[in-house]
Amino acid sequence: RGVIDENLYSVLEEELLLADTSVAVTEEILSELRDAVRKDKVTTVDGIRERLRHEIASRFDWDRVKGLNEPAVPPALWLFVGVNGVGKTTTIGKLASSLKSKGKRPLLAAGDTFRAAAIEQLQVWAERSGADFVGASPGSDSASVVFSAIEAAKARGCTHVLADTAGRQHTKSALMTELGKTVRVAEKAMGRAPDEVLLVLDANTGQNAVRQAEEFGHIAGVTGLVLTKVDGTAKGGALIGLQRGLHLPVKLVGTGEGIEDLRLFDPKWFAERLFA
Amino acid sequence: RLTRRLTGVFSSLRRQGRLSEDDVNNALREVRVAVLEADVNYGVAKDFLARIKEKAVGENLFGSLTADQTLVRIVRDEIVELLGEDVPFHWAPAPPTVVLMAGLQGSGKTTTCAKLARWLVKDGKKPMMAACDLQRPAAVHQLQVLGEQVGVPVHTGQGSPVDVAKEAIQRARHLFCDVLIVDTAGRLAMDAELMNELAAIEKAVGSHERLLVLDATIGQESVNVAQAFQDRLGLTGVVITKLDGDARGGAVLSVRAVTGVPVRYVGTGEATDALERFSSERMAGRILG
Ligand SMILES: Nc1nc2c(ncn2[C@@H]2O[C@H](COP(=O)(O)OP(=O)(O)OP(=O)(O)O)[C@@H](O)[C@H]2O)c(=O)[nH]1
Ligand SMILES: Nc1nc2c(ncn2[C@@H]2O[C@H](COP(=O)(O)OP(=O)(O)OP(=O)(O)O)[C@@H](O)[C@H]2O)c(=O)[nH]1
Ligand SMILES: [Mg+2]
Ligand SMILES: [Mg+2]
Repeated sequence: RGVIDENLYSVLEEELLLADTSVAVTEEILSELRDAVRKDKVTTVDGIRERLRHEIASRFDWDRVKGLNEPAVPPALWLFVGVNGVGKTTTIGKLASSLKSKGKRPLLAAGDTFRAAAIEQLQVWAERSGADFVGASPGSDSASVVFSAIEAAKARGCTHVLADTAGRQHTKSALMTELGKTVRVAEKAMGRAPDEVLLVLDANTGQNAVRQAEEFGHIAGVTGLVLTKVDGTAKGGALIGLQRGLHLPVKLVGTGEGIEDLRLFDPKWFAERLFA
Repeated sequence: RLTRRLTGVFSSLRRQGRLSEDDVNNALREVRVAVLEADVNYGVAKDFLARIKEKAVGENLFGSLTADQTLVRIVRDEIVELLGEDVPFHWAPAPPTVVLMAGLQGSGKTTTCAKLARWLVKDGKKPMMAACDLQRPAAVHQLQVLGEQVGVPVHTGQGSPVDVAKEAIQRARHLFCDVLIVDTAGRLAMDAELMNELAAIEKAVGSHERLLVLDATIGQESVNVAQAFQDRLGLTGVVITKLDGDARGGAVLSVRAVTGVPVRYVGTGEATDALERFSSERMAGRILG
């Protein structure tokens, strides 16, 4: 214990890789760590580990000051996108509850017009959170639902529109095109870009997280990330690689299936948890 | 993609006409990167690489001018061998055969229940589904809608998931159904209480197939997750879903290597006909990229 040698760096490499950090990002992090350790003459194992956590947290640093984007003119439009099953609908329910507790008046838009019982699922969250709700019948046009929801929000004086969309694989070009259309229709209704386009990522995801961020970023103009299911054992290390390449701040973290299980992202928490 | 990587590594060696141990180690490093990028578990990758090196030496890769092709073949064959043979459906000696669907939140269990039900209908069988997820909002409704879509009855009920499961098996026997497919709530592998509930549901109905439904995008935790479900339930198979995305699916290799549980089916889309039998050849190609 306390011996600084190559063994330590191979232990750190293993921990990073086991946390779903990519091979390339792991090499990058460890090479920067060696430089920092040499330059600052860090001489203990604890010191090196502390330095490593700091290095990882600092990659996210600029996120900490950001909550979700609030526009000058309400209602805010926050759109939720991502692949199948990551937690979009549940996150909207939690966020609606949080907004209500702050005296806001959120409206949930049932933009998933495709999946079995998707509208009903969001409706339950609207009831649980006390939020307004706009939905149509299954099979109707998703973009139209979001449009109607925005109009309804303006008419009712709602403060926030939280728009759900159907899960989709970024490999399906027709579905990605549909998503692009929903964003454009929303833009027209708002007279500006959505205040947030949040890509929801499941913490269990490995290297595919990068692909998801690239493709959804490109089509939907993603402004931020939500990391869900961190109450499990997965560390979400794939996120580290996203920071440098794509500038996608992590805004929210899902910590369970209950209505209260949503927090703001904290880089220090993320870095510590990575090595827990 | 592995082929491309190795061609790069070996192109300089072709000029020299022979391979040194260093050259082979560089090539193995490329294999390691490819396998880790495919989400194969770190520990599994380590053992895997050791076996590959052994085979490479055994096949005298050092003397070969087509070493890159040989190495790719060795890696591919090793993956196929690890992934194993096709396992036929475990029919019960007397109906109904009970299939229990389990897994993490959002992995695709409910959809897979309907896909399997549709498959069985096409095979001339008479399945029933049991809606034992009483936790997720509108989960029962979701299974009912899917049941209508595939023309399969869905048993819903009051009480606990165990109560509903018990009622369902009675009803399935009463209606002479061939198969009862039990949908359960997503749960964390580390949630002892919910893992106990799963075991209780299994005990209440007596299952013949216990399938772990795993999202193809899962990363390093695939091993811990699969091991926990294996320990608590004793799995008969894995269903890997969302392979219509571009996740490489290395979790399949990890789970098979560590738990020995075979992959039985593959989910290839959201529609109820998007279920295929597992093919180790196709999976090997996908993992290699
Ligand atoms: N443990 C845990 N489960 C979560 C979390 N967020 C969502 N879930 C669960 O994940 C499952 C999927 O959540 P959904 O909200 O339906 O996901 P989705 O992205 O809307 O799914 P699709 O619309 O089908 O693409 C549900 O069982 C949720 O309860 C989280 O932070 N922790
Ligand atoms: N693209 C694709 N989507 C799938 C596949 N299997 C399931 N899905 C989708 O994944 C999402 C989650 O599926 P569910 O069946 O609700 O998953 P679940 O495991 O029952 O979720 P919980 O009950 O919340 O744990 C839905 O949007 C499904 O349509 C698949 O093979 N490919
Ligand atoms: Mg949803
Ligand atoms: Mg389900």
